[in-house]
Amino acid sequence: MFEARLTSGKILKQLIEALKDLVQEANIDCSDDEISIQAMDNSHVSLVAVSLRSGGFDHFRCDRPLSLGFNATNMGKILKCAGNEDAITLKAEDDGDSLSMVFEGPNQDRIADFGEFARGARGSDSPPGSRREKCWKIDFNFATMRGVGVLVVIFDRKIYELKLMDIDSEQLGIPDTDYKVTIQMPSGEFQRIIRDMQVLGDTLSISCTKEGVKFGVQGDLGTGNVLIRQNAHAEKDEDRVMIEMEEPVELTFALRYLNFFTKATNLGPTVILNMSPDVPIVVEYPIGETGHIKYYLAPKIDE
Amino acid sequence: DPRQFTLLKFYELN
Repeated sequence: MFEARLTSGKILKQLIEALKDLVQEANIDCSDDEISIQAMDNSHVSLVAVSLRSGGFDHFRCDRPLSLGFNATNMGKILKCAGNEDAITLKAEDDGDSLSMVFEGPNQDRIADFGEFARGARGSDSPPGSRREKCWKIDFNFATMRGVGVLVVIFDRKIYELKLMDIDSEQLGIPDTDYKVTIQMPSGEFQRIIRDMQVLGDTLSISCTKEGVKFGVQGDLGTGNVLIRQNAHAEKDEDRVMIEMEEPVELTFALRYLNFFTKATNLGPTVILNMSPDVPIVVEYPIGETGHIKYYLAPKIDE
Repeated sequence: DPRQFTLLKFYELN
């Protein structure tokens, strides 16, 4: 039995949006300390790796390791039915062939409160904003809906079943790597650079020197260059640009893939780029304290 | 133009 409830279901919606253009099918691997996804695109040029730690869920139970094979487009379609404020619970039996997804609206907690306090709350002196006052408001809503609690629960809880599939996933063994360059910058700024550079060409060079990080593109239309300098003392954490460099690195990449990666921008204010000479770049979006989505992209190399 | 490599050049399949 696997069961996990994420209060901020939006994270799951955004995660699937962030990978569904890159991979069609993948496994959600569930263990007692995390759920993870690792999948390559069809051409094996890029890889996406997701990790959500069990501690980031408000309920998590996984009796034994499970691999749940899913079609990303189909899961995306179902997750579109969840509101941005909904909590999402995932459930799967050990030998089942479907994944149950339960979406609960943000009023769900208050409905639970109603059940708990209903009798005592009527007519009592409750300070403004207290749970008992909320009960009165919910009571009013019940009356206008001409219903009872059960009706509201039906309206506020949606249950979907996604068919699962057997997927032979090719797992890449990615060694722990000390990268020569680590760049942390605002994810929105990275997204804009990638979007703008795509107007000019297909290949982006990323060059990190003492001067800063230079993003450059050359195309038939002309050339574009953007220089980002370290700005470790910006007022807001999310505006900071931090560059750690052991040695200068310059690599080139296909913009098409980098553009796919920026679909994860909504997951957090910060993106981290890790680079070393002649190895894949890692583009990481931390997801609060819950986990991360990382993309690996093989470089283009002059032969 | 530089050549696009795949990840299989850098990492082993498990």
